[in-house]
Order: sequence, then C-alpha cells, then structure tokens
Amino acid sequence: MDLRELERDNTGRCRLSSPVPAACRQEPCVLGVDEAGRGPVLGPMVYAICYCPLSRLADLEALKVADSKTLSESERDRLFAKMEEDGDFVGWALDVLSPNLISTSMLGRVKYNLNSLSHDTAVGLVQYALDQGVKVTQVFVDTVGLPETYQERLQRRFPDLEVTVKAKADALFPVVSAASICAKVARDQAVKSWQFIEELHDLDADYGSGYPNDPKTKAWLRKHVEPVFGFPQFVRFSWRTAQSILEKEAEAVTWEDSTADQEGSGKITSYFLSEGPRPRLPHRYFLERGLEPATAL
Amino acid sequence: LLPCAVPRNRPAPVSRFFTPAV
Amino acid sequence: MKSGLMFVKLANPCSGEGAIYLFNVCLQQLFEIKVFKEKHHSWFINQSVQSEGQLHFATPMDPLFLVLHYLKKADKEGKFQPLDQVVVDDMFPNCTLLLKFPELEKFLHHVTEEKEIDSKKYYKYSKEKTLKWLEKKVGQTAAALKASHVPVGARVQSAAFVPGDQASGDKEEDYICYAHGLISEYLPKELSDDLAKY
Repeated sequence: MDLRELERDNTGRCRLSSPVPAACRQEPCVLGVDEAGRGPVLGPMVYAICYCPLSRLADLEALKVADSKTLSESERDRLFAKMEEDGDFVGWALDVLSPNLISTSMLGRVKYNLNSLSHDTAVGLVQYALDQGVKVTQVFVDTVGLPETYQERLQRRFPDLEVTVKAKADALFPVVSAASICAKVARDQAVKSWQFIEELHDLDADYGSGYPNDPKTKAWLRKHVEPVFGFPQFVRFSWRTAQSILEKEAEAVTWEDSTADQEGSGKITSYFLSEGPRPRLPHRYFLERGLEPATAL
Repeated sequence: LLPCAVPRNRPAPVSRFFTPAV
Repeated sequence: MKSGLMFVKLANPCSGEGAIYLFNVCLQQLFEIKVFKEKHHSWFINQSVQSEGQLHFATPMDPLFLVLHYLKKADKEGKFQPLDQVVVDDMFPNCTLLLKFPELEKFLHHVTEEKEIDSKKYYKYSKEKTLKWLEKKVGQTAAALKASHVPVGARVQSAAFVPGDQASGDKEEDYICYAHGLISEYLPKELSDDLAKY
C-alpha cells in the first residue's frame, strides 16, 4: 500500500483508494465499512471501505477473508495483496485519521467526539464510492456507538441504499472482513513507517501494542513526555491515559477559557449594575489585539 | 498566538517542536 | 540617548493621563508605545519558556495629535499666541520636545489659523479646520483598514481567532465608524463627539 502521501503530512486526514474496477460501475455492488485502531493511544485510526459486485461475492468469500482479528499481520498483508491481484472485481478506499486530527477534534473549542468523527468518516467514504460511480446497493457496517442510531442515521443519509448495521459485522459479512483487512494493513504500515515531525532524541521504537493499558506503552509515554510541549504528535493527547501522564509529568498550562468559566460564575446582576462611572473602553482595535498605551517602562 | 500560559521560567526544546515559518 | 532615542512621558491626548512616547531625534520622528498584554501568555525566548515580561510596540505617530491637545486648551484665551507659549505643561515638561519637529510648523495650518507679525508666527486653534483635517484622517484610516482586511463589522473575541474571509461582508459605513473610533483614541472626547457629528 502506497502511504507516501501520509508520510508527507501525517497531521490531518489522508485518503487512499484503489482504482474502481469496471465491473463495479456496471453491476449492483455490496460495500463493507470497518475501522482499525480505535482503542490505541498511539498512532492513527483508519476507516476503510471495500466493495465488489453482488455477483462476485462468492469469489471474495473464497479469498478466505475471515475475521481480520484472528489473522496475523503477515496473513493480513498476504490477503490484501490477493485482493489487489483481484483488482478486476474488488475495490477499496480508506481514510487515515491522524492522532493529531483525533486529539484536536476531541479537545477543540467545539467538541467533536470520536463517535461523530467515526460516523462522518464512514459516511464520507460511502459517498466517495458513490461519487466515483460505484453502483452501491447494499452497505454493511460494524457498530460504532448505539447500532439503532447509527443505522437510522446512515439510512437517512443514504435513503436508496440498503444499510445494515450489526455488531461483529466483520465476522458476518465478507465485504466487512475485507474492509477490516484494508484498515488494519493501512494502520500497521502507517505506524511502522511513522514520520516523527518532532526531532526526538533517543526515540525508542518499541512502544508495545499502543493500547493504553499495555505497561510497555505506558512506559513509552512516560519516557517521551516533554514537560512544556507534551508528547510527539504520534500520541492521541485526548486519551485519558495521555492526559493523566501530562497532568503528572508535564508543566501546568492555564488556558484562557478555563479561567473565564470560573469568572463567569459571578452574579447575573453584575453584568447590568455599573460600579460608578464606567472608564472609557479602549477601541476594539486595540482590545482585540491586547494592546494598551504604555504608562511606564 | 495561543491564549495559554506556562507559569514557569525554564529551558524548553523550542526548535525541536516549532519550525519557524514566514 | 547616544542612539538619539528618548523615551518621554507626555499627556495622552485622549485620556489626558501620562503615556510613554519615543522620540527618534535622528529620524525626527515620534512613536507611540503600546504594550501587548494578554492575561494568559508565556514567551518562547530562544530555547526557553518565560512566563513574565511584556512586549512593547513602537508605532509612528503624527505629533500634531499631541500638539492639538495644547492648542485646544489654549483656545480658551481666544487669542493668537506663539507656539512656545501654547505647548507648555508643568506636569509633562518634555512636551517642548514636540516643537523640535521641523515638519510640525508645515502642518500646523491643518488645525490652526495663523498670523505673522514681524516675521514671528502666532497661532489660534480652529475647530473647522481641525474637523476637516480629521475627516481626511478618518477616510485614510478607513481605506487602510479595508486594504488590510481588518474585520470591522461583527464583534470578534480576539484577532487571533478571526477566520480570514470574515472581513468581506463589512459595509462602507462600518469602516468609517470603525476608523472614527480608532482615531478617537487620539482625541479628547469632546472633539471625538464633534467629529462623529461632522
């Protein structure tokens, strides 16, 4: 899988896709959606879709794309290669969501939680397949959050597609298993070839599984925290594990809105009653730029 | 401009985390 | 002093209180000094973080705004006077430095009536001329604001968070009103009100 674009900029969202097989433009297709790397505190999350004509579903099954969770990394790589070989009837596309994108979404001024980010990414990928002319008729998705709300939201978004949201979909439906393999292969490769934009000294490549409860991962996090700048952007700052290590090991940082909330909790009347002559407010040009006349040096 | 304060005076590896841009 | 730079305290024409100005004697130029203050800030200085300290900006400023303050005050006497008898201030004695700008004499006619007796010049504050001059200043400032895409319409929390395209929706009178407010930072309140009416 060619991840050069991701290696060039791994701070945002990176979309990769295969060419669309001709058969998928002519015949009704089945499309599966799955994700990889939802739980880890390190590395990107990947959302992938995989699709093929309904008439070739049995061939996809014959590839033995069983539940990707039971497959080893090398078996996944092998299966993905086989899917590529069968490029005449199997197509795929995926979004690599960088740790930075995940963290800034979750920690931004306007909160954008992980479920919404996942839903929107899945919707974006299905729409992308449609835009590329794939004749999608059925969509199978693994659950993210509440199955009913997810099902209802996807069905409303794609009224003329048959949408099925089901737990363990990646074990039940071959197209979802195939999508899961694409996602995992992409994430494994992205993590392995991760380009650290920070100049890290004595970077330890062995960070364990990347899951927050893995002691090796925890040790790695503790070792790579910089007191002022925090972690490299390979880390999902918004994860509880990362935040608690920052709280313990890094410098305190006070943000504007965090104190404003406390101030805001004064009496409502304080906003209307003026205490004596109100001083002439500086013009907003200077207010907005935090500029005041210097009265002493 | 980030409206935040690190209420300390201390060394920091600025050039390793910030790349100046024009 | 060696470099020809002098920080002096003069009366801020808007508030009347003392404020710091910078005289560049070589360049014959006046600068106002603004301080950048934000409640939560630290500084990256070389390879360190510093939590204290302030950033000062020196911005060129037209000395006429400062002289105007004295001309208006002297106008109470309603007579023509030599400039060195008008620009006097026991609280801010350095105001006499303002008379050292050769350019000043050239531009005084924007805000004063002049008389010359025995090759000596006498000045008297003229409200009409001043308003006309200020109107031009407002026009120039409005044009500069527009040219540099300063958002003048909707209120913004802080300049750092302004999305680039917001300025496009601002109307002409927004610019004029904003420019008037900005210029009023250098005018006594009474003159700012007159200018708004004018």
